[in-house]
Amino acid sequence: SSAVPLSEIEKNEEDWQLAQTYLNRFYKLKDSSAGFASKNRNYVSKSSLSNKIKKMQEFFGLEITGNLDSATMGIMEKPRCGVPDVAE
Amino acid sequence: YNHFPGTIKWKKDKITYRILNYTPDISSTDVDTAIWRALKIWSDITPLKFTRIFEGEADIMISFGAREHGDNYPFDGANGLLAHAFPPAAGIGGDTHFDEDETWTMGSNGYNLFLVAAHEFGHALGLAHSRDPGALMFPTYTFASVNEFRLSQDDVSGIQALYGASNEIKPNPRPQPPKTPEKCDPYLSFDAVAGLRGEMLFFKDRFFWRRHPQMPEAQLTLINSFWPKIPAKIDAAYENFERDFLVVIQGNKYWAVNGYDVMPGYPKNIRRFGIPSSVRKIDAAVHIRTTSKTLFFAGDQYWSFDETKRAMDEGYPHLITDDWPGIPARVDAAFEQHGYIYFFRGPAQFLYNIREQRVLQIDRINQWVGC
Repeated sequence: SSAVPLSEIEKNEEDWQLAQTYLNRFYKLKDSSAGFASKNRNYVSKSSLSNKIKKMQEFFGLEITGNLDSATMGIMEKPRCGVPDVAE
Repeated sequence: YNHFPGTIKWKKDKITYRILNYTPDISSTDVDTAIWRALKIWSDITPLKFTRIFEGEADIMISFGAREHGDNYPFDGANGLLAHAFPPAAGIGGDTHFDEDETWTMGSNGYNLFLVAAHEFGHALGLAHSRDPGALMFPTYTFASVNEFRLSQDDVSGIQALYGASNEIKPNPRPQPPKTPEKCDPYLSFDAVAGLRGEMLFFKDRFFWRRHPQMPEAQLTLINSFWPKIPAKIDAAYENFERDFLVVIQGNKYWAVNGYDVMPGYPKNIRRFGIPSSVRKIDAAVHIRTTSKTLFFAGDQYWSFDETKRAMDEGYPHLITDDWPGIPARVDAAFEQHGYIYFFRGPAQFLYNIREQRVLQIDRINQWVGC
């Protein structure tokens, strides 16, 4: 097996960062369940992230995979309005 | 469309607005005009009346700011977040903020202030984001010609659900707002169909469905959201495999698209293919890999262009019905796959076997877009 090139790891890391910021801003990412305790204020469980990705994919009529596929990243990178899609 | 939780709306029809500051990107007169026009699209179709004030607290306070600008919802520099607005309420309710780090424009070379303001004022009046990709209230920005701009039916239905229709008698009734195509519409027809690097694209009005072979669902997107530099609506399209680009045709012009980019030097005139100037519109185009021929259909005729020789084949045009038994006299769209040509006419598709030279099957077209 060959090591994943550093640039790809960084790219993935970048995508996840962008996704977390995006989902936090527009899909209420932070898990508000009372028992949710985490050392790192920004820690978000993978399943919570995947659920929010599904919510976003459903909103935009994308294939609902819960993964950061290219179509999903493509939407996240588009210029847009700052109002949340899932309104509080 | 969506409203905010609690269906928040203004409890009055007379709403004031005040422009607190300006962007250096465009003249203050242009900003005034863009704001006025952006409010007018909503007042034209509801009983709402907007009045500008120049001091004191207005319902809709409009300002340009960058990064943290006083409401605890910071902007993020150029691109990304463009603006935001607060739902109807006293105080900050209705207020609308534009990110000063963007390049604001009255045209298309930057973010068009009218289009963004019209969207944000939808929020300031009580509309949340819509899932309809053809709606103004869709979350992402897509440039559209300001002079041809019209609210979609989704936007009109959403705002009139809050405030009702305009109570003014209009001398000349407004044309019907544009509707977003429905994948299960039994009368659906396609404007154009083409493959692109393994995916299928089905064009209809300002939109296209993008479908990946392994995916049952097809994603509906505005054409200009993907390709801002081609026309909002096209007549025909085909994939040029040899040169790995998509050709889209509108009127007597064509564009070559490589991925997201329109290739330099386009649009070109379809005369270059040898199509006579009497042809004003191409209905369908299809590239056949095995013969390296591209067929152009217009009215009840078609032409055959040899991509290898880069020249029109002799003796064309032919009548469609002469060479394609079982295919209607006119077609809307066509594409080739694995030795078959799929012809589309209205709600029907005709599966044509090139080698056997006959139609094998006739189906409804909705299945291609997930219905």
